[in-house]
Amino acid sequence: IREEKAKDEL
Amino acid sequence: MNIFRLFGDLAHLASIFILLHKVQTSRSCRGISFKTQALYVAVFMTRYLDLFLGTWVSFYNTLMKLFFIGSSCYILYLIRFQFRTTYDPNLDTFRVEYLLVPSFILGLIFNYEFTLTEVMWSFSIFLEAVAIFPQLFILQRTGEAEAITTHYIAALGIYRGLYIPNWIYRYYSEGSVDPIAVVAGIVQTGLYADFFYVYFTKVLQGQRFELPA
Repeated sequence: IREEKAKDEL
Repeated sequence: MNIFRLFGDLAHLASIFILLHKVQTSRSCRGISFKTQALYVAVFMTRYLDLFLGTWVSFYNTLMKLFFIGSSCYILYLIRFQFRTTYDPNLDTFRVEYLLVPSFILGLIFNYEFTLTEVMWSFSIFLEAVAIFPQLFILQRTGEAEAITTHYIAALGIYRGLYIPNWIYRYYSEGSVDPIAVVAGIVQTGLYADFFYVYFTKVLQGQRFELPA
């Protein structure tokens, strides 16, 4: 699963 | 959020405003690739599916996502309807299936979870990396471009370029790496290398953007 932290990137 | 991310996103915003400004002041979309713009709509629609699934990151994040979807659709409208007579489809002949199909296959192979949203997210990352091709193809075919069109492409390249120091910064500050985004992002930035060479040596010296014969 993609790291939660990286999900803020556009 | 770090300074590279922030300025990267601002460069992305700037690129869209430059493009809108070009089309609206010249009342023409000459030299702009409808195909590249349509690919960006596909990129944003598939990447920001989470908007519609109730995932909340931040106000900034949601606002930017809505802006990118809205503005890219608006640009398509401008080219297809409002200024359609200034669009030359005979110049915009890059075959987008060469970009869509491989990006989709890569998305199926490389993803963090085999779910619809994650596969679409990966697909959007790969597609964004190559979505500029039809636009660069027009540049290549015509051999020259209006300065404002080159500023648009330069702002897009700067946006992607700034994401690289952002990832390096995040690696050291948070210990996190997103290999799919990083690899695709490096490839994407690399695609701008030739363009930037001409942009820096000509356009920023006040000369016309002209490719060497």
